[in-house]
Amino acid sequence: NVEPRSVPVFPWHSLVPFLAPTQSD
Amino acid sequence: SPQSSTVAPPSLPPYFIKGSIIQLADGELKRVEDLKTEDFIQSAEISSELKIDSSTVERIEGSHTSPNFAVVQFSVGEHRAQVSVEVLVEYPFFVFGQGWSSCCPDRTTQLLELPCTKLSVGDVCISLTLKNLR
Repeated sequence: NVEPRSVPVFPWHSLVPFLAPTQSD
Repeated sequence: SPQSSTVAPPSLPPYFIKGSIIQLADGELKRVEDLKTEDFIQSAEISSELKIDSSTVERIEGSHTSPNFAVVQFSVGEHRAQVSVEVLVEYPFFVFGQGWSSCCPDRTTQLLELPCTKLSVGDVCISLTLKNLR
């Protein structure tokens, strides 16, 4: 029996650029 | 106005290749080319740390570093903070209501097989910021 190769699964947030604006409070 | 600059990694991440499996916040699995605007919005709603922000493309110009790179200037969030990002011309961004878009969609399709449209000034891209934890 050959086990199927595991396919990588990526979290949704890795596809979105993290643009954190500088905030002044 | 505050301005920050980010440089993307020199190679494209593997998850942009057509057929890549993406897990949404509710556990559902989708192929990267099948993602819709609602998938990002719903995932962010579930997330305790991340929220979706609108980033409007204000300017796109060639990079001084290399012809393979472009500098995209965004206006981020309600405070319209200016953020510049240096990316490979084929790097895809997700545009609200439209889908994957890059500075050079032909190259994106050629390298990643990811269906892609041309990123233009005025496009509103999905980006993330941290939720205010109070």
